Amino acid sequence: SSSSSPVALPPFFMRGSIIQLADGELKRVEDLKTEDFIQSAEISSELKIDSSTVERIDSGQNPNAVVIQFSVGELKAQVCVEVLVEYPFFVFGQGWSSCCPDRTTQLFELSCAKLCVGDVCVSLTLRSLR
Amino acid sequence: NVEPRSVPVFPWHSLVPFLAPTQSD
Repeated sequence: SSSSSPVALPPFFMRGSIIQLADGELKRVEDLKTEDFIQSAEISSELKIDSSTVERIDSGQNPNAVVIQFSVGELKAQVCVEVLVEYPFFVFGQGWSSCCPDRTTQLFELSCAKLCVGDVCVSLTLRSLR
Repeated sequence: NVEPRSVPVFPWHSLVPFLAPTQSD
C-alpha cells in the first residue's frame, strides 16, 4: 500500500536552477521554452515527447495532493498521477503551470499559471516501446 | 576548509513527468 507521507519536492523547480538541454546548452528553469523540450527529445535516442492532456483534477489522499488524470499521446492512454498541488507541469505554448500556482511561486519562486482541464502538458515516453 | 562546489546542473528530462502510455496492441 502506498504511504501518504509528504513527498520531497524536487530541487530543480527552484527558480534559478540550471538545466542542461540535450545539446549541452544550459538554461535556467524559468527560462525554458516549449522548443527546448521538443528539440531535446529530438536529439534523445531513448525518449520522445508526448502530449498529455489534462482530463480530470481530483483531490488526493492528503490535503496537499491532487490526482491528475492525463490522456497521453495519440493512443489517448489514461494515466493518473498523484502529486502535490504545487508540482509544476510544462504546458505546451504556455510554460509552467500547477494546480496551486500561488503555492508554487511561494515555494519555488517559479512563476506559474493555473493548470486546468484541457491543458496539454509536455511528457515523455520511451522510444523503444512497441 | 570548504571547497567551492559548482552549481548543480539538472538534466532537462528530470523536469518532465514520465508517462508511459498503456500499450493496447
